[in-house]
Amino acid sequence: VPTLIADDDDDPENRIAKKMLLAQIKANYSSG
Amino acid sequence: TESHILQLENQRLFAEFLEHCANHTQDCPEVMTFLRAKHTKASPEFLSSVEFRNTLGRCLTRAQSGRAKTFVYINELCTVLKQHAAKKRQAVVTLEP
Repeated sequence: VPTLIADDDDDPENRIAKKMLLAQIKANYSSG
Repeated sequence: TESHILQLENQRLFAEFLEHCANHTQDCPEVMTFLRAKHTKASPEFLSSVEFRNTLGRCLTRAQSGRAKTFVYINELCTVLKQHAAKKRQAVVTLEP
């Protein structure tokens, strides 16, 4: 039986914030 | 001076925030690099302000109280730092009368 470990990705708001940050980083990297 | 004390206090809080978040962002360390870069580019006035201390203190307290929203607080701090980025120096041309 797999053990469920609560991590940061379990929180929807946190998941969105993570995606936003990674998108900004990618955009910065692409532009310069 | 008061500004200098605030600056040191904010540096300490920011270092504590970085240390805390580093443990929860091991799957994407570039986020911490991004946050550090935003901090470096922020205006010195803002970095030694009460506003920054309050924002930093709030984010740190919340981040330490539960790790489920680490990226939310990092994103919040990045947004605030971006809003207070130091203005690029503009070339000023002085014309002789």
